[in-house]
Order: sequence, then C-alpha cells, then structure tokens
Amino acid sequence: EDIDDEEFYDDHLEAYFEQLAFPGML
Amino acid sequence: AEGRTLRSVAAPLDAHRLKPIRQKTRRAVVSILDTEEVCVELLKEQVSREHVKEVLRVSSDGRKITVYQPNAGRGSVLGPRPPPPPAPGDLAQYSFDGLPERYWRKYEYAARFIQLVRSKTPKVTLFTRHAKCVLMENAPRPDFEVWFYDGTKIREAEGSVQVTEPSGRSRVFRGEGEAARPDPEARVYMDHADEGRRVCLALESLLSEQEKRSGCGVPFFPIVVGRKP
Repeated sequence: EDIDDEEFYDDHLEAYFEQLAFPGML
Repeated sequence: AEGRTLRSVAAPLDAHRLKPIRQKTRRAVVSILDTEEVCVELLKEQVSREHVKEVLRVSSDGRKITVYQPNAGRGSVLGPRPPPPPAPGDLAQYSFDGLPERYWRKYEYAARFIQLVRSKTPKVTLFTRHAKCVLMENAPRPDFEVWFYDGTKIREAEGSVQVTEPSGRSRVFRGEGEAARPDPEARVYMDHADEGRRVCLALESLLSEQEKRSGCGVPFFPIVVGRKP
C-alpha cells in the first residue's frame, strides 16, 4: 500500500486547524 | 542497503501537546489519541466496508512502535477508533532504530502528518498593539503567523514570507537581499512581524527553561500573552 503520497487535507482537517487557530470560536 | 535505519529517512515524531484528531485518507487512517500516541490504520481495499488490516501504534515521543494485525490477520471493520491491541503474544514491539524497513513508509506517513499538525498548532500567541502573533509547534524552524487587526496577514514558513493584504492580494517574498526587500509599505508590516517573532521566540525559550526546571509535570504551552487592545 503506497501511502507515502497520501494527501491529508480535507474539510475535516481544515476545521481542526481552524479550531486550533481560534479556540472557542466554534 | 545494509545498515540503513529509519533514522536515515525520518526523525522520531513528536506528538506532545497535540490535540486529538482522527484523519482518514484513501488507504489509511491516522489518529492522534488523547494519550498523545499516534496510530496508523492500514485499510484493506474492500468493496463493501473498509477493513483495518494492520495497525502501527507509535508512542508520543516516536521512539516505540507497536505493530499488530487485528483479528489474527483477518482484519476488523473500520470503526470510530483504532482497533485495540491484541494479547502481548500477538503483537510486535520495536524501537525507532529497530523498526523493520517494511514499516518505514507507514512511519514516515505518520511523521509527515504530525509535522503538518505541528505547523498549525500554536505554541506561543502574543497580542501586540497591531497584531496577533502566533509561533507554531513545528520546531526547529517553526512557522510564524501574524494577523494584523487591519486585516493584513503575514505567514513565515520554510524561509519564505507571504504577505496577504485585506483585499486578499497575496505576495510571497523569499530569501534575503533585494528579492526579500518588498515595497516600503509591506516592509512596515514585516518589521513588526520580525519584532513579534523575536519576542515569541524569547518567551518560548524562557518558558521552556522554566518548564524543564519546574516539577509541575504539566506543559506550559500553548501560552497566550496579552490580549487584543
């Protein structure tokens, strides 16, 4: 399983980063 | 090649202070658990439901790796969390330097994800008169973001500086010398960002020192200094 080119980004990850950058905003 | 170790292709991952998340990609799921361990679940290509055929469970400091195949290799249906480890006799444990080469790509996949999360996880947040400055967790050259109250944003990562104006117009400056000497207006913002980074790095160094010395046993980061005027 060639997983080293997997891309991580999607809306779920973006929402997680948003929460890190602006805690308590959601 | 004989004698190659994982260390020649990746550094031990560091998941300390990272918030839990479970992130699915096409052929694997990577999780940061609330124990700060990192799990990679390799998925079996199945028509109906996705199955987990192998799990790598990595300690938060990246130095201990446990590998197991759920249900004695028959796999288990993908669930909301990694399949629990089997009895000690049915799992393999490795040190970072002793990890067999067949697992290196899976480890690198986890390490790449952790580095991405670290680059977006605030470590020191400083509110100045003009901006919110955020130093991220991806040392040794941490990303740095400056959100000016007038809407301008500066992001410093891997040696380049991206300046985004309130209109959304974005420019990237790289390296030193003329290329990085933008017009006077951008320069004002970048000078303020430089000062903000200097203060954040000084705060990080000071607090890291105190964190080591103190016996509190709780992390001093993330930290927020000041508040928006």
